Amino acid sequence: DNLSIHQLAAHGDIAQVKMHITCDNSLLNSQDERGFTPLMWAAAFGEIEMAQFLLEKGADPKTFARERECALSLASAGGFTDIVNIILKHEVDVNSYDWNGGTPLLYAVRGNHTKCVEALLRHGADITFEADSGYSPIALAVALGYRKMQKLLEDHILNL
Amino acid sequence: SQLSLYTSPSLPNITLGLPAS
Repeated sequence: DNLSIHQLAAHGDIAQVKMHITCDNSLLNSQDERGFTPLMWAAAFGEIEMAQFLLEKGADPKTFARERECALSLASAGGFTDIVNIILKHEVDVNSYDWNGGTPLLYAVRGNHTKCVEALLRHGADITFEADSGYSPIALAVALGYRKMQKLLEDHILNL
Repeated sequence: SQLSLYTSPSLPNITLGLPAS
């Protein structure tokens, strides 16, 4: 039971996380060796209640890891729509771009997560933002053969 | 119960395996 707060967050162990931050509140936004916070671990592993709990305790969803990864991108890449929506209730940059060459929208398209894409577009995600390889979200959907995703993105552009 | 350790989160390379656009 000497797991780090990051591992506990990933495992959704709210009781243990609560105990840790009660003893040392700075752990709430502590970054591991790659810059990932407990919220990022919870977002990456789809732990909805944990993400909600951490944010209620004051976890900062705007924190970037070493390569500018953020909780929103991790949740979008994993297709965890509930967590995407929870994070979007906070003031975050929906178009944050990281050194891995992507935005939350591009990660959601890559993973073919249509519900995440809808949530991001509703919050103003920039559909023209290209990955550093030059792929726009639509070009990515076409290249990956994601027909439903392609139509969703095309319909969004038509409605702009 | 012994919890298994998760590996550190990572983001996928978005255009891995796709032709240069």
